[in-house]
Amino acid sequence: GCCSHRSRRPINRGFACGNMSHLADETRFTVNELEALYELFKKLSSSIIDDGSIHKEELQLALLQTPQGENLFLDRVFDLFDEKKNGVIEFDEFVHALNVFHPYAPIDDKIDFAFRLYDLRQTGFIEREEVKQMVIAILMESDVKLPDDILEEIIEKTFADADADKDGKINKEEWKVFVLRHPSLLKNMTLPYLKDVTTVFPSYIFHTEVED
Amino acid sequence: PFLNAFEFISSMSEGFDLSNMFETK
Repeated sequence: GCCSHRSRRPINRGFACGNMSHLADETRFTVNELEALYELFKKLSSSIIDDGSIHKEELQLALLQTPQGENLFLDRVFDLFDEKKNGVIEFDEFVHALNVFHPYAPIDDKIDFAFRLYDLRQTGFIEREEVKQMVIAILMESDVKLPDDILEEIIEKTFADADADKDGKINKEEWKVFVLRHPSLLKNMTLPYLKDVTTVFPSYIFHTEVED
Repeated sequence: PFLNAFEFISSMSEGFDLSNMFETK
C-alpha cells in the first residue's frame, strides 16, 4: 500500500495516505488512479499559486488557456467543484467532482450535476432567463451574432420540448426526462480519460509508486 | 432545423469541457 513507502520517500506531499484510501472507498478510483489524479491536481494547483489548492484562475487557465476574463461556465464548474465553498478546490473536492465524470458513474449523478451547472442561480429550477443568459454568453464568446427573434425562437422551442408542465422553468424531473430523450446533452459529463487515468498518462505513472 | 439551446451550450462552451484539463502540459 502507499503508506509503506512513506519512510523511504515522501509521496503525495500534502495529502495523507489514509485520506487516499478513504477517497478510494468513496469513489470509483483506485488508490493508484488517485495518485495519478494527484499528479494532475498538483500540476493544476501550482500553475499560478503553489499552495496545494486549485484557485479559480488556475482552473480557468487549464480549461480556457487564459487566467483572465469572466467566464460564466467556468464560474459554475468552479462552484460545483468547491463543495466547501471556501473559494478554492482541494484534492478531495477535485476527486469527488471528477468521480461524477467517470465513464462508469451512475447516469443519475451526471444528470444531477448537469442540472446544477445550468441552474445558475441555484433556485432548483433551470429558468428561461438562465438558458438565455448561457446562450448569449456563448454567442459572445464565439463572436457570433444572432438576431433576437431567432434567439427567442430557440429558447421557445427548447422549453416547449423540456418544460413539460409549462410553468416557464425546468425542474429536476423534467430535466431528467429531457436529457434521457437527448442523451448527447450529457456528452460533456463523461471524461473517457478517467477510465484508465494511469495508462493514458504515462508521465504520471513515473511518479506512481503503488502496485495493484 | 431546431437548435436545442442545451445542445448549443454543452457543445460550444469551453468552460464546461473538462477534458481540456487533461491536456495541460
